[in-house]
Amino acid sequence: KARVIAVANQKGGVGKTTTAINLATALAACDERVLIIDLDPQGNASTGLGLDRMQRTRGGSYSLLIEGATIADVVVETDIPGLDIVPASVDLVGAELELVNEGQREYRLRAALDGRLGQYDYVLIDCPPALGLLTLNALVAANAVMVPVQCEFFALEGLSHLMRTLQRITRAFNASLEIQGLVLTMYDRRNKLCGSVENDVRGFFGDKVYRTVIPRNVRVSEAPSHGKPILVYDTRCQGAQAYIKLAGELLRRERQR
Amino acid sequence: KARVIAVANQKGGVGKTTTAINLATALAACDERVLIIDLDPQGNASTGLGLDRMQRTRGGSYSLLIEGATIADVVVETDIPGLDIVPASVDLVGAELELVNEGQREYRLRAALDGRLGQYDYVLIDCPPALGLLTLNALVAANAVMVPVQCEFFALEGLSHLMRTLQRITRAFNASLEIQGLVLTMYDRRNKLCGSVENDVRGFFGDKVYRTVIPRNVRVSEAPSHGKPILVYDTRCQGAQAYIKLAGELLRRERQR
Ligand SMILES: Nc1ncnc2c1ncn2[C@@H]1O[C@H](COP(=O)(O)OP(=O)(O)OP(=O)(O)O)[C@@H](O)[C@H]1O
Ligand SMILES: Nc1ncnc2c1ncn2[C@@H]1O[C@H](COP(=O)(O)OP(=O)(O)OP(=O)(O)O)[C@@H](O)[C@H]1O
Ligand SMILES: [Mg+2]
Ligand SMILES: [Mg+2]
Repeated sequence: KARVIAVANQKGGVGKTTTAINLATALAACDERVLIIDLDPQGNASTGLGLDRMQRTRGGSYSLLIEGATIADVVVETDIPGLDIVPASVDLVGAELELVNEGQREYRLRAALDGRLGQYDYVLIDCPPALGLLTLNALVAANAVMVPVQCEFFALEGLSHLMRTLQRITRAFNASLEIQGLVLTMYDRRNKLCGSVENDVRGFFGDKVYRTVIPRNVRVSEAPSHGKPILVYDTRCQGAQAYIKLAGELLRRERQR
Repeated sequence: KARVIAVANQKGGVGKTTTAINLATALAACDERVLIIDLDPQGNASTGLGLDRMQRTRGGSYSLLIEGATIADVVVETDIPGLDIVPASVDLVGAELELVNEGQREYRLRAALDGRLGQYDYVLIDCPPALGLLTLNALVAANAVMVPVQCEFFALEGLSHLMRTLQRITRAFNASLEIQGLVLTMYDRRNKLCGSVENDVRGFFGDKVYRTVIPRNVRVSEAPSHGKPILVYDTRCQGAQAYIKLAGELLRRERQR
């Protein structure tokens, strides 16, 4: 049975898309069968995996949510063996407003995924920077949530807000939703703010925080302009090695569950 | 008559809040009378200006949008002479869903501001990382929009999406909305990606792009944890100097209008 993990944090620019793309690629490199669902109208995960904007005019995750499409109708192979994607199309921008007056609006994604993920081991959902109906659909459909945390003050401040929201969702919509883990991203050893954010996060969340820390590494931010994950663009760089380690740590955690 | 400028970009983490806080402070230092409106449920602009979460339990921008409050009811002084704020309270999270079925839902902020800004020269609206009803309200109420652009590939990719949205808003809701300018943020001279993003943005947008570029500067990201703008936290650092220059360039542009 596939394990569905939402990659979410309402704070913008903390590394959600970068983590979804590169962790998924690293898991596929470990022979796991992986699906990414791009639920962000910006479509950065789709672009970062080489899908051209033209290929994404219709369908994709919008069709799953609004038009009752099945996974089989919308899934697309990527250049990475073992990694498929449900891309984000432009019409996803309007999906949140369209969903508001629909019945079962929070359960649309869960209904589209239930029982149809047989060929995957892991499903990662890339969420937009908000706690609106798109992210809510992801959190209701997910078994667990992974939270990228940029080592900055505003990102730290947003965590308590996110945790309160997760508690509300567990109570109202998805009792089995758990925190899969928190991942520190864009860590720069020269910046003492990173050290103090790390201490705060580990102090508060303990073992929920991954030991693997993703360093700030310019090659990571160059890779998407070539439509490639960092593991393909520059396997030996620090960023790629960190995501490989993160995949290993995730698999160990999942086996111990 | 107050000039209302929305600071907006649906891409997350590009420096919207940092620009709103520090540009507003620099304008106040130039003896302009300035108001910031925090329209982001994260409330980062409120925190970055020293307003404690406890002070923000009710009212603020939520009351302007949903409860028909006036500016006078919700405005709060900051520690910076000449700079006031309408803070974001926690209930702003629910505002977007509450607005959907309201009449005139896109015009709520404009109606609350019209004719009531007499004591201000500039109003800056800090927007959330999305193109939902909160940002839409800001763009309908604004005279112009300032777009912070992080020097990264995903931020560049989002610009065409933002420009299409601005055109739609001008046609449907606010014919006089103009692009006040684009500001390059978190520029790191050692990172060649920044140079190529700068070339692309200046090539496409020409004079709309501010000559002042905001450098990546760790002091800028430290300041919010002390509840202070960078101009107060460390006036002499590169980040503070850049925002002072940006304010000067904005005032020159505004005088030439
Ligand atoms: N480890 C890293 N080192 C350097 N740059 C990084 C790293 N991780 C992410 N970035 C860059 O930082 C920016 C923000 O990352 P990303 O877009 O993945 O965040 P996000 O949380 O998905 O943003 P949004 O909230 O807009 O969805 C991107 O330009 C990305 O290339
Ligand atoms: N010039 C700079 N140098 C270094 N760090 C910066 C700079 N500008 C912003 N930052 C930091 O980068 C992060 C993102 O900036 P900020 O929160 O202002 O972006 P935003 O666009 O408002 O994000 P959101 O989309 O979540 O609203 C913050 O932690 C901020 O402190
Ligand atoms: Mg993203
Ligand atoms: Mg912000």
